Amino acid sequence: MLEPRLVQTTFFKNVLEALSDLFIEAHFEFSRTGLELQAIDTSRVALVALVLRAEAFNHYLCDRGLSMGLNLADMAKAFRCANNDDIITIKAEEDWTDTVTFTFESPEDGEILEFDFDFVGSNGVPLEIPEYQESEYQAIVRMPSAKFMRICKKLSSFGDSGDRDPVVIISVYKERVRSFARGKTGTSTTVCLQTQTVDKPKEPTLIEMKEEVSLIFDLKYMNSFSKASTLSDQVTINLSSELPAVFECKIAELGYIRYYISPRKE
Amino acid sequence: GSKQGSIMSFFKKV
Repeated sequence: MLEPRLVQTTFFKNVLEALSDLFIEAHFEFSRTGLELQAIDTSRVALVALVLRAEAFNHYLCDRGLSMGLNLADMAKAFRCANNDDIITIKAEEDWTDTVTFTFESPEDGEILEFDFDFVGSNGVPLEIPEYQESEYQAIVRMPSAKFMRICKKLSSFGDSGDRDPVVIISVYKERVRSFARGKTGTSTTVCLQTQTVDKPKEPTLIEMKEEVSLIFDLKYMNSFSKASTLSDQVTINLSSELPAVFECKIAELGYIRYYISPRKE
Repeated sequence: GSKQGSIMSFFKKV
């Protein structure tokens, strides 16, 4: 019996809500060292990688590795039924049948919820992902996740051009980052400057630029990442015209969630 | 688990 046990229901609720908009299936790997999740979206433009070390969980027990592809929408629905302080136990039989059982136990209510999920294909993941080198990127922007969420919200409210997927153009130049979206009847632009760390030492916006860069992304990827970014105070955006962009939020030194996104060519 | 290739080859294919 393989049986990871953990107490991070709220965290997983948020992760699954953010990911299930964009990614249908994900590959989950529980091991002694923690959890690794990877998923690719159906248009194969974005890859999400979540790493959460065992120490990130209040309670984490995993004697043997367990890896499987699961449907994210089904999981999000199951987690919506769970209480925030539930203890989650994940069980798969050793003979490797094709289902896994998630049990949510509410110590307070004395209630146990059980969901069986069939294994599904995981759409080409997991992939080998080497640690990325910041030096390879033309520009790196760090800002509070709340600020990033506000920008995405503004762009979304204006960026619906009707007949095609809305896009955003992110440009870094002269120590400022500009986000631009075109809607049916106008455009929306947000410019962020590097902020004085003395004024707001806890919420700096930092822009490191080696050279100017301007890239086009589908807005839906920004929106999904901005939901996931609630897991952390700060986001880091690595931009290059040669490499997939990396949108990252670190989870309190205990892991990270990263979106690798191919910019649009046009 | 066994990996199904590298992220760079995935993005090159796209």
